Amino acid sequence: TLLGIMCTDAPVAPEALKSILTYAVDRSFNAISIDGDTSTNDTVALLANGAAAPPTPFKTIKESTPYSEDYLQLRDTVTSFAADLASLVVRDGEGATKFVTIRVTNAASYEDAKKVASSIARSPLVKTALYGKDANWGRILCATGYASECGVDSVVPTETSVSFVPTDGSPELKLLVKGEPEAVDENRAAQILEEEDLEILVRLSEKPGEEAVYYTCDFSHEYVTINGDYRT
Amino acid sequence: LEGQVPHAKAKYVPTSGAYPQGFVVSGTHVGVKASNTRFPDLAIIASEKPCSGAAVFTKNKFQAAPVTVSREVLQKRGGSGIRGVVINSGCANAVTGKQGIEDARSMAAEVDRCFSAQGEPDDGQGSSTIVMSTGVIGQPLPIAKILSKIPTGHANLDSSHDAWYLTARAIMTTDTFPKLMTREFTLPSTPNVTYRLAGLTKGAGMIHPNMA
Repeated sequence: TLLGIMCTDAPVAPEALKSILTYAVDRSFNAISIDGDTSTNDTVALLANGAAAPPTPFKTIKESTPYSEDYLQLRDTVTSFAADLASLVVRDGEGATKFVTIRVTNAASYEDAKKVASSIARSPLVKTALYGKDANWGRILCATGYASECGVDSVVPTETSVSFVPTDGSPELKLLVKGEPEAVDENRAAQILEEEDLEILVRLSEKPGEEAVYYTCDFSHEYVTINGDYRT
Repeated sequence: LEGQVPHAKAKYVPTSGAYPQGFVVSGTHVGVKASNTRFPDLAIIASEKPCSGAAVFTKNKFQAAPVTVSREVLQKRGGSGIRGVVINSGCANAVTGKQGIEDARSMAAEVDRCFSAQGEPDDGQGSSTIVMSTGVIGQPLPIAKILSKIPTGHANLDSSHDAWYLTARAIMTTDTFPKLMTREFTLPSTPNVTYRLAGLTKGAGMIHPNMA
């Protein structure tokens, strides 16, 4: 189960708080996967008491159209904060040895990008390959492909590219370019997969489009041990 | 609790923080799971004054009792006049029928009663407390034990880093470290005012959230 509570001393009206939380959670807690199971209890709450607001004038942040600068700033601050909190959950995934960012770019829509990222993030075969430090782009591509069953239209095999992006700032390792496999430097791949953090980059097209990010971890023997022992 | 965090995870656990004004928290040992003889497993997070509140909940069709009760609290109040959150770990109070709903309401009511006992007026809009539970599914809450410790948790409410740490510890299940963060920020209209955010979270397994 995922639980989260965020508290701020900024002054925020209830309707603004609700839309800020929804926006933030869609890009953070709703964008993580450890084992693909959705709990009966998942809840994230956001409280705002205005205790730090100057007494006069007391400006409460309200949702409005067009959105105020304060609203947008607070929304983006809460979103980035929630993403950092959600990342901690992934880092503590049962039995996890890796923290994996899945970035899907150039999709026809944000929803398409997120569905593809989610499909990869919950694939047991992708996750066991990551545990085994195997640059198995075939499994990544497979999970990308069956996302179409969830209504994704923007996956075109001949336009899809897959890379590993190291977290040390060095160049990405291209595994597949526009549907064609690259000659992979296995030593370089092994080096990248040795690190705790890794980014998988999936470009659905060469044309600019929407992007979504998902956070996940690998699947290890320890996950089975923990959950084989856990009793209801 | 020293020495409980695995060495590799220690870098993710803060030793201090800039916490938002007007929030007080506590982590209290109840022993929801009989095997837990020492760790806090009851958390209270409260605003010293009524505040705005919002929450998103699982879209799983089998929603636990605290999910149902918390949604009712927020809907009834329109997100205003919220005082805080009470959470137990060790038992999810999920798939526990009508008794589960009653138990979740009792937890919220006991926190409300503690605030009333301080002399705070009842605004007549029902409970102002959000409830959460986490742990095993399908078992009834040991509600008497939990209710008996809520006054202790209320009495221990505090704004210190140690209190926030214990609170984050209290919501853990199979987590290996408490997940707690703070951040300071400003807003364009009041650049000289520093606001704060504090957050705590838990989760290690059964994690693929889809909340609305």
